[in-house]
Amino acid sequence: TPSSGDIQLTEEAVRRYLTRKPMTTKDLLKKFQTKKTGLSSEQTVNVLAQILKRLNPDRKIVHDKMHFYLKE
Amino acid sequence: SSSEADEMAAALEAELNDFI
Repeated sequence: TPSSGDIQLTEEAVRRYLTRKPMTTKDLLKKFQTKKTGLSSEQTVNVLAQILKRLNPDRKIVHDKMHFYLKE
Repeated sequence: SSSEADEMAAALEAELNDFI
């Protein structure tokens, strides 16, 4: 097993985080750091963008920042 | 580094811009 594969950037993982609480893009990127997933920065950005487009989360502004969230 | 995180967040937001 790859040492860098302890966290996986999947739609299900993103869904779980966004159902729990609203998050910014930066919050999400912190959850899926490249050193934890083994993906490159570019892959992380691309995959996360695809997942967010599919999930189509609701958005709200908290402390002047766009946050994404999903209702259960 | 935090600047790399900032760059990634900016790239991600740019990717999502059309969509948002």
